[in-house]
Amino acid sequence: MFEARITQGSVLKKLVEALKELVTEGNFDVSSTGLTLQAMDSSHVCLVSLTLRDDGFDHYRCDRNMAMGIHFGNLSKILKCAGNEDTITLKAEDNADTLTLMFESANQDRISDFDLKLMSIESEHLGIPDQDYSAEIKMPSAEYQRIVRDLTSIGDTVLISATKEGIKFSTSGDVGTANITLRHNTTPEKPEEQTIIDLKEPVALTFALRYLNNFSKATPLAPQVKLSLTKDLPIFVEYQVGDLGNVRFFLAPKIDD
Amino acid sequence: MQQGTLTAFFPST
Repeated sequence: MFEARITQGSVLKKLVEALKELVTEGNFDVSSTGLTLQAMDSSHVCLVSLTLRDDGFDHYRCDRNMAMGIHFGNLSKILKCAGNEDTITLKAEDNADTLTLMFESANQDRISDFDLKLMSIESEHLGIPDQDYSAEIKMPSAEYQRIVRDLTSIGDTVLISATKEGIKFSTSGDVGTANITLRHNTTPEKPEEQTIIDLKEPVALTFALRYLNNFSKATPLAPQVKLSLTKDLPIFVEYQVGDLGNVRFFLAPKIDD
Repeated sequence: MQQGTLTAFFPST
């Protein structure tokens, strides 16, 4: 038996909206410690890793580990039927072929349930090493979203360079070129409006803007985003989802021919 | 430049 209840159901809606274009399907791995998902896009260029801790839910129970194969487009269709203020409960029997989603309105006067058909998905699991990165940048998630959106209108790839001057995003295309530099800025009173650059050594890497732009669909989940960079390694883009957990994106760099 | 794949960086487990 698996059961997870979250009062703030809109978080689940936002999570699935953030993932569904990047990965069409994946396994929700549930255990007594929470719900995780690891899924790569079809070209194996980027990876989404989602962790929702058991204690982040208002109620959580999982008697045995299960992998629930989810089609995110279908899950999104069902979650669109939930109100933003609804409490959402996920439920599945052991070895079930469906996941039940129950939506309760805030004043309990409307209760609905939907069964999502589960899939059998063979997924490749990658071991992501814990490591120190050359540069870690925390910035407002809306700022990150604006930068990658603006640059996507100019070019296809972005060179991200972190130096002691700041972090520079550069692109070029048919229109011309663009450079946006962010400096360390801890003056805003609100921590979520600050830009904090932790630089161990300068680093410069090139990435496909299409994916970085896609990661910014997670913006509604968190006020800040963290970018971590190390030479010749994938970029790591992380959103903390309150006390519930996090959603992490990894994107392989462009490499010289 | 060529697009790398993640499987070249992270081992399969």
